[in-house]
Amino acid sequence: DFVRTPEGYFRPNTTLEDGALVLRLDPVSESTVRDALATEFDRAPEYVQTAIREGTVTVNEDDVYEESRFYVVRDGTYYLVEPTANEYVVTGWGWRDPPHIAVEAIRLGGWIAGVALLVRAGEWSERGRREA
Amino acid sequence: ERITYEATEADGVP
Repeated sequence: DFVRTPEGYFRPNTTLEDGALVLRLDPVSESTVRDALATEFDRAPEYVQTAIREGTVTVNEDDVYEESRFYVVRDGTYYLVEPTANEYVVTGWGWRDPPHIAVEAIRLGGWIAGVALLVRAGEWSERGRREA
Repeated sequence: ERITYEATEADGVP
């Protein structure tokens, strides 16, 4: 909607003059651009309002329509609200996630069973050779 | 996944 140049902000404007389309860039003030881009505080999502009131807010991904930045104006002050950190939380295991000691016990049990199986297999093959 | 948003006062147009 706007063009930013070192000379300032401009808004594209087209007019039809004698059958020709004339494209102009009309200068606009920065405050015009700010007002056009900024969302009114009352119309911002609830978590964005909380972030402005308290400085930060943490929300579940499911509660966010789109992970993006917000440019918000509240009582003449402009705020930028942007995601700064994502925390991955393992969900779905819950109580089924075995405690560390249980995992160690299962691992040890596997070793013992494996060694016992090797010894037993050796005995069986020895017996087979003797009977042959 | 949890997302943290931070609000800062913006001096210019972002």
